[in-house]
Amino acid sequence: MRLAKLTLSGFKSFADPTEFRFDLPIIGIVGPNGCGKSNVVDAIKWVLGERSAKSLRGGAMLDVIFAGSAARKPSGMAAVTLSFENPVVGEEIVRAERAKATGGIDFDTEDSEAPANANAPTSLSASLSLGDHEASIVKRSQVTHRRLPIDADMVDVTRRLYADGRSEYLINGKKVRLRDIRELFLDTGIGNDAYSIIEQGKVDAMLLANPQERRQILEEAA
Amino acid sequence: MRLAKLTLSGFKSFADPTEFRFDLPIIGIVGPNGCGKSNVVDAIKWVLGERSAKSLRGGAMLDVIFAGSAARKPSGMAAVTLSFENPVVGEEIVRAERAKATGGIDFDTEDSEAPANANAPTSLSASLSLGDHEASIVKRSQVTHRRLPIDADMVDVTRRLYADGRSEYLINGKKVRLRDIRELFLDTGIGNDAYSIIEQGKVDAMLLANPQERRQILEEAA
Amino acid sequence: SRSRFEETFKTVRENFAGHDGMFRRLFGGGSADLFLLPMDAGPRAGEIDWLESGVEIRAKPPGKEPRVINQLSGGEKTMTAVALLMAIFQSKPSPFCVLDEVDAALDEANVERFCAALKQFLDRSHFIVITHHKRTMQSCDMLYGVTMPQRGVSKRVAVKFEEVGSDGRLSKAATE
Amino acid sequence: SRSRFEETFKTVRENFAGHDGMFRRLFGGGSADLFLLPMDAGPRAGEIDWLESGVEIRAKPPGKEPRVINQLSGGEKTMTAVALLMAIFQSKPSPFCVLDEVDAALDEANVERFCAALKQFLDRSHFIVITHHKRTMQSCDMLYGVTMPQRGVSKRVAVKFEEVGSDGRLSKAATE
Ligand SMILES: Nc1ncnc2c1ncn2[C@@H]1O[C@H](COP(=O)(O)OP(=O)(O)OP(=O)(O)O)[C@@H](O)[C@H]1O
Ligand SMILES: Nc1ncnc2c1ncn2[C@@H]1O[C@H](COP(=O)(O)OP(=O)(O)OP(=O)(O)O)[C@@H](O)[C@H]1O
Ligand SMILES: [Mg+2]
Ligand SMILES: [Mg+2]
Repeated sequence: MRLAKLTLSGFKSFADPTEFRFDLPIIGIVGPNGCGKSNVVDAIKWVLGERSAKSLRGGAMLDVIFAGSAARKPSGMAAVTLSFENPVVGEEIVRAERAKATGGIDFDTEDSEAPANANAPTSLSASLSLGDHEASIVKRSQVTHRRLPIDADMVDVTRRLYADGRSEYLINGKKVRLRDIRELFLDTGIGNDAYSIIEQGKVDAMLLANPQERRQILEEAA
Repeated sequence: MRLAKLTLSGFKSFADPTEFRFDLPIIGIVGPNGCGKSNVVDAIKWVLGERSAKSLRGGAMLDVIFAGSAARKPSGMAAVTLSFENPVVGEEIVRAERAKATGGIDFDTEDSEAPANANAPTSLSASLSLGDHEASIVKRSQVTHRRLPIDADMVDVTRRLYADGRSEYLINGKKVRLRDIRELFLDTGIGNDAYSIIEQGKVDAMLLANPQERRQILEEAA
Repeated sequence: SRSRFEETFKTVRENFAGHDGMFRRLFGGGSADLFLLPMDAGPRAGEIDWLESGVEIRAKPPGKEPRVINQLSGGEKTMTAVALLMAIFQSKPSPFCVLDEVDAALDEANVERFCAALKQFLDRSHFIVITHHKRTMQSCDMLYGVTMPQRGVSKRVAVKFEEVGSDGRLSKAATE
Repeated sequence: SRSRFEETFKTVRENFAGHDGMFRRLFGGGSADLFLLPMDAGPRAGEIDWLESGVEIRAKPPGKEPRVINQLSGGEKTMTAVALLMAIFQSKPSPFCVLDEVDAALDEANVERFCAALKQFLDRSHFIVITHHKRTMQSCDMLYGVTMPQRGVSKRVAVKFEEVGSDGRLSKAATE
């Protein structure tokens, strides 16, 4: 699964619709102090389901909406879309991941009654909240043979916040709940304070953390 | 009052006696990562009376003693000396500082019984712990007409810690207590978590602090 | 589950602290360790509990004997943290990794080693790296500039390395 | 005492937030404020208490409208903190000030303004500045190098600016 592009509009200092494509392996973002580089990081955290305004450097979640400047009036909403390539992966890889997830037990027989439509929010979260963590991962990868449990080559995740406080969350254009977005990325290593986003000034957080906090980061990778 | 030089020996990575003279206004300390630059800052904090090992990046105070390396055995003690020029200042300046300290009241008559020897530890701390903060500052500057209440053009402050845990504190060669060193620098803006030492990674501490903590920093400057 | 954490932990430890692990690669030597702390209470007090024990780090740059990890310098802490992050990444790469000015405390020699280490993950993940360091910019395959030609409003521009001025500003050519 | 704090506070506020104050000087514009918070309990609830009230900061870089100070970027926070520090210093200079890599988050344009601001305090205080930035080194009147020719043992050397290599290492001439 590969990150394809990021689109933001009305998010923090990005008043106008702006797109970042991720076509090459190492992408640098550069520019003077205060121009919006870390705001791009906040946008990625936010669209992946960040719930804490403080963790986005704001006082309240409404602070992510472009608040106006000397040159512009405030925006009516903030919108961010993150697009992933989600190809079908080889069958052997799926089996290997399954074996790793379940300690070698084959769940094939159980999964024949897997939900037909993995995209509908109720069945997605239903399958993900089925008691055992490993069983759900098995269901996810078997249903679609893709890293994200959505049966599509491209997955667009969108989050919107309106100035009146109303929120919208979409996966490939379908409205879902915030928790569906968070669950979508469960166990992928991204989102949810995992190890994939190192914020400015936070690189040695893992060294300064207490032993239990460090354990949690490693459990996310397990 | 001007900083003149810093001497360290056996302090953290400075196994050998090392001297830094401060002859010019802006002095840069440069070098690769891990070579000892911030250890120089720790030495200054320590000799001014720092009591918290954690604030010196150690687990215990004994961690400031050179612990040995691939090339050397550990040291038997850590010693740091900070030397200040402490010239007599003009009479008008002393009067102005006094007026500022006491809100304009003239304490002259009271000070005729000031202790004759301002260097002995008992009289120093006795004069400094005389009830009223302002009265003591007046006594200090009148007795000596110098910024530091020591009747000498040069003031050397030394702190030593031995591997067996024994400590020594000296002002111009005379043994004193740690609190005498801390009180010596009271109200000068240095030492004691005032605003004069900004540690690595701590520059925006004042912005992130809570309103009461910020107040305390300003009170140190008052 | 216990076995999955145990397996992951051992893999990460080898990637981080092993003889050819990330720590020794980023420091050009020295040694490090990742270990579980014995429980201090409960039925398994004094023993390691794979389901409950906390994780501790030890880091020894070449030739040094630090007693606690906090004694390390700013740059040494960054390199140690990056080594651990990459060790986790090797065991379970996520689709992308965002690094916001992680090179802020590094001298040029360490920026060099950091960039070299980045290059080896290319086949599996995107790295999005925010930086003010020229050397790090040189290691990127493409650069996006972010500027504010209109006050308070961010704008994205594509940037060639030569267009980043020594004052960190993007040249006029870049902002068109 | 109340009157001394009040007088100091007003001086620092003017030095920091005034029209010719440090904030506007370091940002080339914008506005800032330093103010006391009304008490939220006790006999003076709802009012400012000169003996008890906490201190709050507001900072508005040119053209921007941040609602909370945490929204500012890394470099903007550094410049704001430096402006406040210098404002305090102007009101009560201590004999020396130690700045350990305070320029870590600054781009080159801001390092320039930071260095210019440093120069104006020369008559009263020593500044001891630890840095990896070439431009900051150029603003120093003298440079001490700290190296480790013997592993784990620090050594001080006097350094001329030309002897600091682009890799942050000190040239062979410097280490003799
Ligand atoms: N909701 C908002 N509306 C408008 N501007 C905002 C909003 N939230 C934050 N900002 C502005 O965005 C700027 C911060 O941008 P950001 O943190 O991305 O900078 P940066 O490029 O990372 O800089 P640095 O190199 O200093 O870290 C601040 O000046 C802040 O005022
Ligand atoms: N008691 C001690 N004995 C020997 N070495 C020590 C002792 N305490 C700390 N050190 C070593 O000193 C080094 C840290 O030095 P310091 O923090 O001064 O580096 P620095 O020059 O500021 O580097 P940076 O540019 O990365 O901030 C560490 O490698 C640490 O192991
Ligand atoms: Mg930033
Ligand atoms: Mg340092």
